[in-house]
Amino acid sequence: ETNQRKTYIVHMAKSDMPASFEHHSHWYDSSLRSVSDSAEMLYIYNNVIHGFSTSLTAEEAQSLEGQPGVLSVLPEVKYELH
Amino acid sequence: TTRTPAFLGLDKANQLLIESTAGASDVIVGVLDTGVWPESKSFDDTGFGPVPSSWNGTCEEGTNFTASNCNRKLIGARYFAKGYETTLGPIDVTRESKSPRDDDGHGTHTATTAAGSVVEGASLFGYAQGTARGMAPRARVAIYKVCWLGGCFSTDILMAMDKAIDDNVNVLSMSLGGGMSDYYKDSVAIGAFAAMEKGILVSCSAGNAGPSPYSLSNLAPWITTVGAGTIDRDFPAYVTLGNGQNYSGVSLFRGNALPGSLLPIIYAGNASNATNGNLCMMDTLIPEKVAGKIVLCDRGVSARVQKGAVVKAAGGVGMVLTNTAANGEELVADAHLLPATTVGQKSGEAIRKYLFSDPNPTATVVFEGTKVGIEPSPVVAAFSSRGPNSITPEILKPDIIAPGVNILAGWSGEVGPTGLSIDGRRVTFNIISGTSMSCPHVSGLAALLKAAHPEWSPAAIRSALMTTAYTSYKNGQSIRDVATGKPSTPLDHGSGHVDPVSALYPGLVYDLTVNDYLGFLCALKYTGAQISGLARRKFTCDPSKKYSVGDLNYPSFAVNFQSSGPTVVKYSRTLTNVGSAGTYKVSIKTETQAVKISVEPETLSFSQVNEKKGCTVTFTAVGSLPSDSNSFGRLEWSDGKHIVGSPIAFSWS
Repeated sequence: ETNQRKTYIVHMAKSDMPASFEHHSHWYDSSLRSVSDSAEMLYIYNNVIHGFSTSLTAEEAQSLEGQPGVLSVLPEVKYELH
Repeated sequence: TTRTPAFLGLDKANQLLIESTAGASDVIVGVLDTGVWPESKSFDDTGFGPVPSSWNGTCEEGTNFTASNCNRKLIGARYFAKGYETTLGPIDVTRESKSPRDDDGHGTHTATTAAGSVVEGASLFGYAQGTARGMAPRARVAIYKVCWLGGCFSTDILMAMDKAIDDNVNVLSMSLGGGMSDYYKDSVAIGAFAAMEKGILVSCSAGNAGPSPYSLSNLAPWITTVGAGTIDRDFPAYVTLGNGQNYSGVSLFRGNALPGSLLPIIYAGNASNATNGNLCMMDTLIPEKVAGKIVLCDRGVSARVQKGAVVKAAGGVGMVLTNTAANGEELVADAHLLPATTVGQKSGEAIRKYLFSDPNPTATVVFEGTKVGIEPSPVVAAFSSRGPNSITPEILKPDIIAPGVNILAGWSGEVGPTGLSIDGRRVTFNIISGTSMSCPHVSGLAALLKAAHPEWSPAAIRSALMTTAYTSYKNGQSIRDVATGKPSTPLDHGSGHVDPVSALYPGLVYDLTVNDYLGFLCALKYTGAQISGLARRKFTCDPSKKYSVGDLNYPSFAVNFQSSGPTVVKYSRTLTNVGSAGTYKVSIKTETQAVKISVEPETLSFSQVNEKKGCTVTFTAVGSLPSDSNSFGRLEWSDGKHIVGSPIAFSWS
């Protein structure tokens, strides 16, 4: 179960992006790589949040939450038509 | 939508609307839903000029969908499935289209309700015959498919909103919801915040979890939250019993009617070995007991139309579907696969009593077609989700109600009107119910207001819709709640039923800016990280400033008195003049003696457009009501020509 991947939305504090990164997507990727070699970004969001979505194990998600510049790692939620 | 424009007064005000909304073809309504059936006549672009130069979107290709499916009416279509596929695996293109194409019908229905072109001769099997049209028929439509067979996933919804902002839509219509989490965790609320900041009005459905209290979704104050009411149209189908009694119900069945003679009728609970046999669930009816008979089924658990299919499969020739306490007397019509009608709880109990008392009970169902002019209307739908607001009790939700019961609008050619896989019928229009249907009504009306007042903010547009909404019928009686049969309250209908013609010229609006919402987040005591995640900026609440949720310049009031808390609550408001010069006087009505209300100043004079004037509303509890009780009032500003009304909801905890 601990290796089972779930989808998360990762909120980043763009104002905390180190100057060494030319583009925020590189910073996002670097943050993700720091906790997982294999996780892929599903989407990079530009308008609604600063951040991205990805698929992680619970352990990776917890680890990512502690990385610099990471505001929150929120699990995917299923919505329903009304 | 063959009836709702007239019900909303849009037909009578035609000339006024044409003049006011001449720029409507520049307004773009984005719809996040199950996609689109582009062949629907409701997307006919005859008479439309070039796509607005502001448009940045595209028409994405995929399964059975090409760029040529878009036109000058349906100007954009995208789909978002990465989150869905990551969780549930690759889309099976033999079961659903990996493209903007709508295999479900819901998305086509909501999009055409908001902004469908005019289509003459629309009906479902002859029911609701007339000219169908969206509320903003000249507006352009952009589709963002985010809902699939397995549901709608937050990563996809968020990306669709991200793209809709890039694409430059003016209104976002979202007939979906996902529980009641804090705003900083709710993708719809997060996306809507960014949209609001770009001047996009986001209209969301309130949910179908009524009539339970605290059942609302989409509660963020930067979202327009829409509940559902009925219109003055019905589809009667009577049950005639062997004892001579008649009971009224509703149905959209079309096909071989039952014979004129009475047929045997049996209660499903007596035709099943299952403990829940009364619900007519799959494989629970005993064919030998129901063959050739009408079956009385109780509503609940499974889809209403599914129960009809179960009865039919077991050899039944007809069905009477009865509401239970959960639905009361609310009658929602369905295009059943066999002769069937839905009756209210009281009628259902009477029919059941007859079945249990007569050794050889008989019945038949008579279908009467479409009836209009039904009174009273609107009534609040039982299913429409209700307040109080479970996240921020000081913000009254829903904001407004609009037509959401038995609404005819466009449909997918991929699925029958019941949505069941065994339903081989294909229709171009379908009649369905839900706050999903009321939401796009408001989205389309917001598009009309945007066309009339391009400079108005989303909050100003919402304020206009809310402060001009009505809460009583022409005879002066209050709008009813079908769940109770009693007058509805602001917890059920918010500011009331939308009145778009009055909303065009509201006189004053309660406007809001991004900074106001940031102050609201400070009042909620959000952390820096939570505000940053929601509002995409480093924002520090001023420690020297006293933030108050009640000071958010909302067009309605919700006041909570706690037994151990203060007995005086002050809310500040600012009114912006969007009409001619005038002097507005305040008036207050309240049904309780336990709260005294005062407004300072009592008169506001405006000499020019966009002039702003502040006031303070003081609520003083002079008595106490039991915990969990509510009471209501109303505050109105009027210059003799306009009435700018706000509901007040008091609660004690």
